[in-house]
Amino acid sequence: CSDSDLGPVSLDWFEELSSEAPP
Amino acid sequence: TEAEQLTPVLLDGLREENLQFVSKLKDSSSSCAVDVSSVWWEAAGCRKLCVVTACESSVSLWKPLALDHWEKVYTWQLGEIPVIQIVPLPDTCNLVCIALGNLEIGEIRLLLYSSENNSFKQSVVKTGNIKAVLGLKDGRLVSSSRAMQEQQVEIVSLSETGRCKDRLTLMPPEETVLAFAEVEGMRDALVGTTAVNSVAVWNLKTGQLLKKMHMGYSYPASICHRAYSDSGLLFVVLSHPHAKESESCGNPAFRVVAFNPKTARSAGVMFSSLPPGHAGRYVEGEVKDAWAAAVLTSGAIAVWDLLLGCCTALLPPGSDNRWTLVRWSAAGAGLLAGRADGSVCVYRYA
Repeated sequence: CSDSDLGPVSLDWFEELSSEAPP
Repeated sequence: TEAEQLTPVLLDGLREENLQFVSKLKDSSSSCAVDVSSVWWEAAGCRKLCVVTACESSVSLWKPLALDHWEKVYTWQLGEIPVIQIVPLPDTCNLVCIALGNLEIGEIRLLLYSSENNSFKQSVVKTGNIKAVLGLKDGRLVSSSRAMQEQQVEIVSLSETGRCKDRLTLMPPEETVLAFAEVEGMRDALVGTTAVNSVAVWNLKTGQLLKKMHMGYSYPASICHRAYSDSGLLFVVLSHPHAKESESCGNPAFRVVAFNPKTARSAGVMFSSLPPGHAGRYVEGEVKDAWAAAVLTSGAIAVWDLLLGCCTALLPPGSDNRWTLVRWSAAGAGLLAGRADGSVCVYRYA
């Protein structure tokens, strides 16, 4: 799923960012 | 003339009045209202939605009586540090949280009733140079504070008796956090707006700072009021005390901005401005669900429907007694409108 201005979106953004961010 | 002042004006295009006057309470001993809020309060097995009024040196609890009358239940005297604001704690009962200080918050205190010794009491939750504080669901309180160059962002969990059960430090951004908003429907997500116009996103369970997204300088000093996630985007409702007036959107009081947390890109979704012919800029206000209300520089109160994107009600200022405060009630569609003389009018919005 993507939006031309906002870039590709993810429904699981919170979980994905939590797994990527430093603890 | 007072009846006229209490009656909303009908805006063009609206067929019916959607803000109805219900009742008025006035503290005869107070003339310095700084904040108003509502709180669930249980006494003798009966839980009622009460009103809390604050002036600089005291906070009063009012319970509803029949025929739209109000009775003062208790007044907490607070000593030398002035009250700055009431901090609503969603989903709690018999707890009032207040912020005290000079210019900025120096202390957060809980006001409560102790059944153990059958008395009203107060307890200090936090002290320091506190920049922002917000009550969260499940009896939690988040605050940002500064000590030297270090910023601390902390969550305190409160028990029903007002004790601090737990404290968790969140990873702070470099810049000062000026406001917080829970992300609705996501218990562990929190957003905050910062002094350099960024939106920060935290994981409340782990304390991680997940993302910082800049929103440009067209609307400086933006304050977040509400946030929700939908279709992979994070929608944030912001107020804009310093927004520039433009022909297309007038003086926007509130704005809904969509952020993509994965890319940190953003786009404006909707403006909430006054209808043409009405003057005034945003002074202070509050958002609940899709309803936004603000006191304007003209001394009027305006209400917007954020789904429709339009102003739906306007309370005009009195000739010698302007509106200074507006808060949504903790339950239902109640609106609390306060004046500097300490009087509070309760309206029903439908």
